[in-house]
Amino acid sequence: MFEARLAQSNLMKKILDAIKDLITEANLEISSGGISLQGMDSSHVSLVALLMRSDGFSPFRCDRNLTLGVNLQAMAKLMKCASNDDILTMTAEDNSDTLNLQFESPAQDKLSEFEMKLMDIDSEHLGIPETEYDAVIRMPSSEFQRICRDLGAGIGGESVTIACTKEGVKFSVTGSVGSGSITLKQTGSVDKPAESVVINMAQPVTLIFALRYLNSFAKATPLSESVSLSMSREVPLVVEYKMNDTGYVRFYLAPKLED
Amino acid sequence: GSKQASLMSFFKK
Repeated sequence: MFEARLAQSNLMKKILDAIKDLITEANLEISSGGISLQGMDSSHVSLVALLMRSDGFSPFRCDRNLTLGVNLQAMAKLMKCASNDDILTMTAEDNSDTLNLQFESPAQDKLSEFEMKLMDIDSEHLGIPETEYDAVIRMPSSEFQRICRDLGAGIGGESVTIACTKEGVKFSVTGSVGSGSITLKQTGSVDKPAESVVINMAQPVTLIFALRYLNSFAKATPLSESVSLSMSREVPLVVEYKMNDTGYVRFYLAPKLED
Repeated sequence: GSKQASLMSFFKK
């Protein structure tokens, strides 16, 4: 038996909206630690890793580990039937082929119940090596979203070069109408961590990425006020949105390498 | 020019 009760349906809506365009279906892995998911996009360039720790739910019950194959687009549509502040309860029997979703209004005067069919999904679980990153940049998530949008829409760029030095982080593109760059300097004050740009750097690093993936990752912006970018030479970028202390959505993106 | 790498070349199955 699996049961997980989440105080705000809104969180699940935001998570599904953040990942459903990149991966349309995935296995939700349920264990005593919580709910996790890993999936690659169809072109094998990016990967989504989700963790919702059990302590983010009240209660959370998982008698034995379960793998629930879910069509994320369908689940996102179903979640739209919940009001943002509805209490979400997910339940599944041990050998069930359905996931039950229950939305309860805060005043407890409305209860919606849905049964979602599960599917068998062949998924390759990849081992992600532990990496010491050359640079970890933390910035407001809205700023990251804005930069990705402006460089894509404004310049028509396909590839973005991200160069990180102690002074700041520079995003550059060359596109159909010309070229451009946006540089963010490290902010002095750390009074407001969510509004700061903080660079932790062992050595300068420059990498090239497909901009459209970064724009897709930025759909997770509502999940967190800040985002971190972890970069090392010739390894995938990690873009992480933390959900308070209860979990994260991480996106991994393979770089473009010189021929 | 630059070429898009696959994640599979970094992460093991």
